[in-house]
This record gives sequence, structure tokens and C-alpha cells, in this order.
Amino acid sequence: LAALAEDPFGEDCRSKTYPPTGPTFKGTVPIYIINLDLPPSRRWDKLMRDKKMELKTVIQSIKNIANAFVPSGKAVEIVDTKLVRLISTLPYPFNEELKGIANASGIPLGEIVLFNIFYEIFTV
Amino acid sequence: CTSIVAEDKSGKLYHARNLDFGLFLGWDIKNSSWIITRELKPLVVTLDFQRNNKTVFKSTNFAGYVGMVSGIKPGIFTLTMNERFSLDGGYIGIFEWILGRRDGMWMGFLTRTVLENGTSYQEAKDQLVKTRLLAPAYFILGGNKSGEGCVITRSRQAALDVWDLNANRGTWYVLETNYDRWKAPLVLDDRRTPAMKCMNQTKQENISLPAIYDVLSTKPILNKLTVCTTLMEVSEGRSESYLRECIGSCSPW
Repeated sequence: LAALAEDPFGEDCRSKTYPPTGPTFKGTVPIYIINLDLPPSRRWDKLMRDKKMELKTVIQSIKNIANAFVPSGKAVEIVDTKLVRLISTLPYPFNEELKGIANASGIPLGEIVLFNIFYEIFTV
Repeated sequence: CTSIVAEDKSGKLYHARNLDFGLFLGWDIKNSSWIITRELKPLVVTLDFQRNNKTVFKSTNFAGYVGMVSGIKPGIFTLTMNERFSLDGGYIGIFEWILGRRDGMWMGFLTRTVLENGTSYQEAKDQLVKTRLLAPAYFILGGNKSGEGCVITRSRQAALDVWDLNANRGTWYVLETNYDRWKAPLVLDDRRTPAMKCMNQTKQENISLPAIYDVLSTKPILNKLTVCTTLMEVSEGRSESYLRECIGSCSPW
């Protein structure tokens, strides 16, 4: 029982892991400036030009998982056709920023909306 | 996720988190990793939001996501958000929104608004406590003065609990994973107990960002879902983020 109660993945508290190195450190994070003086639709241009391929990869994986659960493709169809309508109900400046991200990345707006409401969907 | 706000003996505040995401979103047997967790790592960026060429706030974000999950308003406050699972979850909020009930706020938009417009710890706290939401959440807020730190447990409608720092009474840190603090965590997902054990072992006199990084590097606080670790120190406006990897014998969540 004691063995079962013990977390098989647990370990003693680590020490001296900072500055980050070694196998648990996978790299530093790039820094981007978001200029709030620009119109909302232009703020994310530079970042999205640099990261569009990575974002496409994640969204495609999400769609693949959705297709695995709903093989008819209905779930993905809803994202591409219905979710895009949500944009007109979202508050300013977020609605304009999402449109800007879709334009800069070339990713359909419905998929950008999906990525931005993922948290709300997955709290169940 | 695991978020921690801690106060040292001099009253200096530290705020750090492990961002865990991707549970049940496809397991890659070959690489022994969650597909979405792995694919999100190249999307992690530090954003410096500026007005008139001056920093308004900084955040650690996924490129393409306009809301905030971790952010710092230098000299004023720090904020992280942890996911709170509930049957009364965000999908109900989305349905209500589609049906025309739009008095709630999208979680990411609220955190962004607080970071962009908040002018004090108390103002940020009030907004996070009172604003109606589409989805439940935990907000972990740190300020820049002794005692300014809390975990706000939110349902969609209201704050269920506000757990404040109080170093004079022994509460020199607050720590949140993904469970209500008055309930035991899921037996298979207890990151709270080992994290608290490591914090207590570190002791208040030794607390620092490197010490908290040690805690967040300990399994199972570091696990297969961990995308990155963010360290923030409000008085100096310091914010650092590191991509993480849990290889070998690691908890899948």
C-alpha cells in the first residue's frame, strides 16, 4: 500500500538547476515587441510572419484529433464555416487583432478563433 | 500548471510558473510525448507590449494567442492563470455567448485587459475577482509589496475563494496547481504536495527565483505536459522563460 501511495514518478527536491542547462532545458524563448500604438490589425504582423508555419502545424494537429473523434469531418467543418461568425461578436480590439493574425499568417480566421478560445473549450 | 507567488524575508516578491498544456490531445508513442505539448514549444514567445516605445507589460505567450496566461506589469504586479476544470465549464459559456448572453468575459481577454490597463495590485485583484467569466479559472496574482499575493479561485460567476499571502502568519507563499485548495488533488495528479514539500524544504530565508526554478524542475511538478517555465520578479521587472523537457521516467501529467 505504501508503494502504491508513493508517486512512481516523484523524486527528491532538485537543487542547483539554475541557470537552466541539461536535459530538462530545451532552449530559451525569443522576444518580440508588440506595438500597441499600431492599429490592432497590424500589431502581430512580424510575429505571425515568423511563426505561421509552427501555428499551422499545431492547428492541423488539433484538426486531426477532432477528425479522429468525429470521423465525418463535421467538427472541422464547424470550425471553418461557423466559428468564423463568432468574430463579429468578440470585443474590440481583440476581434481586429485576430483578423490581423489571420491575414499575416494566411491561416483561416475560423482556425485562429478556435486557437484563441481553446481554453474555454477545454475546461471541462 | 503549477504557479507560485513567494515572499522573501525582506518582503520581495517572486512569481513563477510551469505552463502545462496538451492533456489527452494525442500521445506520440514513438517519442513518448504529448503531440500538442511538443508542437506548442516552438510557439512560445516573450512579448514586450509597448506604447510610445515604453514597456506597458510583458507576457509569455503562444504566438497567435492574443490573451495572456503569464504576464508582468513591471513594478506593479504579476499574473498567471491556471486551468480550472469544471462540469460548469467554458463550453457552457460559449453556448451562452452564441445564444446572445454576452455579459461574461473570455478568460484570455480579461487577463490581457488587466495587464494592459491595470494600475495597481488591488485594482487588478478586484477585476479578477468580480468580472463574470465564460470559463472557470485560477488567477495567481502577485504585487510589489509585502503581503501582496493571492490565488483567486473562480467559477464562471464568482470568486469562490481568495487565498492571500500573509508572511507574518506563516503564509510566505501561495501555490496553485489545478485543484481547489480546500479539496484534495486527484490521487493520480498530486503536484501540490511535492511542490509544497520542496517550498517548505527551501525555507523563506533561502527563497529566490533560482530556488523556485529548482522546485519547478522537480518531478512530477515538471512532467510530460510542461511546455515552459516562467520566472518573474516584479520590483525589477524581470521576466525569464525557458522551454522544458521531461525525458525518461516522467509523469504523463
